[in-house]
Amino acid sequence: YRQAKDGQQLSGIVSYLSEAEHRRVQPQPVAARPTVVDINDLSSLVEVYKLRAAILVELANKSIQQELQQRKSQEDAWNNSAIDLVRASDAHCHYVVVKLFTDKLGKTSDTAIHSVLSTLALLYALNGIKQNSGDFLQAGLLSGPQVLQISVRIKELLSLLRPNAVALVDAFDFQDKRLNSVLGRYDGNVYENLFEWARCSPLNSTEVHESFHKYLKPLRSKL
Amino acid sequence: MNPDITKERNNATFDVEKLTHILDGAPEITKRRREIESLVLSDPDFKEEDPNFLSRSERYDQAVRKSAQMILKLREYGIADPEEIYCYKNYRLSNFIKPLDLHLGMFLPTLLNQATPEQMDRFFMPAWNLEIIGTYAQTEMGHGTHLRGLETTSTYDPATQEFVLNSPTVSSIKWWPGGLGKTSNHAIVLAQLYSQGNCRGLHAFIVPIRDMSTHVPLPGIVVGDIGPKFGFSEVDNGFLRLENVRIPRENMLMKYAKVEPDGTYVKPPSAKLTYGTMVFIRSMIVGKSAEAVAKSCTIAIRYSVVRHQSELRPGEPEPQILDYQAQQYKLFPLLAMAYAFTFVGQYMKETYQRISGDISQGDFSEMPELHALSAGLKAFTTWAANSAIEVCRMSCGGHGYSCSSGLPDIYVEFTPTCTYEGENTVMMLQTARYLVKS
Repeated sequence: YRQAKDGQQLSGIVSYLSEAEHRRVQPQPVAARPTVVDINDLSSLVEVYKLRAAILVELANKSIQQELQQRKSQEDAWNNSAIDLVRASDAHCHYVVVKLFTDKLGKTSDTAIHSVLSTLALLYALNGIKQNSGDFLQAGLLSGPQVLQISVRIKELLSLLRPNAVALVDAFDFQDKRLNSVLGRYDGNVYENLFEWARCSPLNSTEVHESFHKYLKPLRSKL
Repeated sequence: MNPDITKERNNATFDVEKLTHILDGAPEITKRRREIESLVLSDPDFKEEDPNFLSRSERYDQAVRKSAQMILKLREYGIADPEEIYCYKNYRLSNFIKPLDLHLGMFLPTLLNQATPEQMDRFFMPAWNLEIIGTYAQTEMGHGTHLRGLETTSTYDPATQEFVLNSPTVSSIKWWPGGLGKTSNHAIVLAQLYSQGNCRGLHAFIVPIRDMSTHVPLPGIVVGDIGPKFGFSEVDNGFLRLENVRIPRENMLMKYAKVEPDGTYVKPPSAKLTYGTMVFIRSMIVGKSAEAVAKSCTIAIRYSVVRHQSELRPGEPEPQILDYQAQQYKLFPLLAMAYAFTFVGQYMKETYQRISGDISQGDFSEMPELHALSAGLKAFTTWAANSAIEVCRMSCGGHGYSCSSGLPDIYVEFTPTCTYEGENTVMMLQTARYLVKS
């Protein structure tokens, strides 16, 4: 952030910090921030995640500056900003995940798979915004009505995914032995096997457990 | 086949096999992975008791047996590629971490990366043939992620050309390394090096800890198991106290940093070298996060199409619980996360391979970004996956609480990723340091 602030052009995945700095120093009213986001367009959502990360990095740095102005040492200023710093890192990582998912779509040629993966990516991005809506609203990246729109869109995406739910987990291709789960068996025969599994419990190796003779029976004679 | 789940599969709008190829990275990777899996499945030597029905020591015993057989089978099948060993080991021994994991995953690779040719001659083949069974002892009872805070000391004695290793305080006792308690007879110990009265920082020393034939702890060595844990029941995470244990100068790993016979210290060419291993392991953990969420979603979603409960419209049959929007809202965002993290895992692996190529050419320019990114993504994905597993478990109702669901095991085996290889909050602050600097 400091290098960007000094006007350096950053490279790599943090280059957005330079863009944000560049945009910040341009005279433009806050209202001009991109509040018209197409919530169905992944690349526009990636942009919104990027701006959120940039703003949270800026906020974290602002907190450090304020601490330093109160003549705190660098170390204390850093420690007193830890919550903001973790949030900034979290936002950075979230942006990276959404961006990489979107990038992956670009490399998927099969249209049916592209369609279902796009739905997943959109759900992931929109759900992330919903869960962190405070950040996006506070930064002016989204409007109240847009957040409501996102809630409605998430419900639609859930219904869209429903027919493919099992196929999407089958694609992970976990053998039953590897999954080691009665509930998650490939053949879905859960209840019969749950019963079988329980009957194998060592506790069932005898019909009457020795504790009955050791404790319960003697207890009766004492009562 | 349960008719509900058959119906679900008939509804799919895409080719599952093609998507599996994308998740594996390529069709031939899917093919090879399945070859290895069927190799294991068809091998009667690996029949096991369900760990859920065994005591802790029985689980440890079975794990040692399977690990020993796995070593033999790896040789027999000629599986030598690290990726395939990882796949074989990962699949072969199901979900559980095993006593020899650190020998294979840390001790051998550290020898390969940091031993001199002479040390390779002396240690590598015995380690390869399991005469030496090693572990990697870094974390201490009182110190973990902050490496500069480690207290174990290694003081060079020029008169005898030996290092004296010592645990000066209780909090300096090595604590947690897998395989340390009962399995290993050597440990690579990370200690603060003192030579000619100066502290030279953290360095690695090969320390014999048990007699190689009787397995009895050597003089000055206090070693054992740290006791039952939330999970990891198969592995003897151990403690190690060193009471002025002397080792020859040749036991310090000296490919980079050196101590001359007179005690003169020679610095390593670059302090960044140790970061390579950290970045590698944290990149692999991102893949682990994806796998944990993918497994949990597989269990919860398949079960949610089998289970029928309550009623949507009075008088009608009980619907599949996956038809309830509330159930979809619990599980589908996690399914999306599983895919997202799988692709991040692929990206991190590719990036690591690309950049480590640069590093071996001496180009460290991208190292800081990769280090910051891998630290942050390790924290981000493991925290998210940790809570995702719990949501999947709860979405299976009471049965999710039974070990038969597999979800408790997935949880207790996965959750340590939030604290080991760098505690997550510390990881996030490392990323923040890079962000603020940038």
